[in-house]
Amino acid sequence: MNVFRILGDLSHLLAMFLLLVKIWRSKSCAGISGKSQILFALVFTTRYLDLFSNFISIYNTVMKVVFLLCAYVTVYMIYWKFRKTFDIENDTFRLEFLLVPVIGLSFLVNYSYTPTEVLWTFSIYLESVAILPQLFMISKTGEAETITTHYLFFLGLYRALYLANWIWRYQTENFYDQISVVSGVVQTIFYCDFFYLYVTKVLKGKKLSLP
Amino acid sequence: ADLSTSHDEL
Repeated sequence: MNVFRILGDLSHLLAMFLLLVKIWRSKSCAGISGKSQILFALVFTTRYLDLFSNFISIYNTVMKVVFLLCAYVTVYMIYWKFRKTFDIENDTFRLEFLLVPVIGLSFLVNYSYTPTEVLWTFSIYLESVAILPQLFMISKTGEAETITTHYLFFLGLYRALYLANWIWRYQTENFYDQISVVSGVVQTIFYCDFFYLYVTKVLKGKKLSLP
Repeated sequence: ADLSTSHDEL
């Protein structure tokens, strides 16, 4: 464990809490892509199958449970509790365009063909594209609530911190997880234009609105 | 580390 990974996990946790706070306080999930949240729930479900079979540490187990809970509570709030505020007509990204290539790739490129390993690989590839429906929705509506931009910032920051974690682990323990690193780079690149807008607009107190 | 079995990251 290193500081980049701890900060990354905390940034990830903060992002999920920010989203839950936004939906709970505003009693609305306007501007949130339910499809992205479904994909995140799928990412955690397929990645944490070893939750009970492969004990790493208390921290690891607790964080996996918390992440799974946050993901499913968020999906529940969007598609059930506050479903009247869910603007489904703007959440139109075709999930099959993401799932088909990700499923294909996880069978083509993985570390081994065991079911848990292929599912783990699927979750890594899926996570790198899971935010696309959300970013697509924002580009379609042309704006986003400020707390939603904070959510996206910390969500993007978490994987950027993981990149630093992988550099650190390569230097210190010669650890190299190629699938995670390549997917993490792709994932972080998808956030770049959002990061630019976040720094140039939101941090200057303006509302995030796309030209 | 042999990655194909235990992934220790979240």
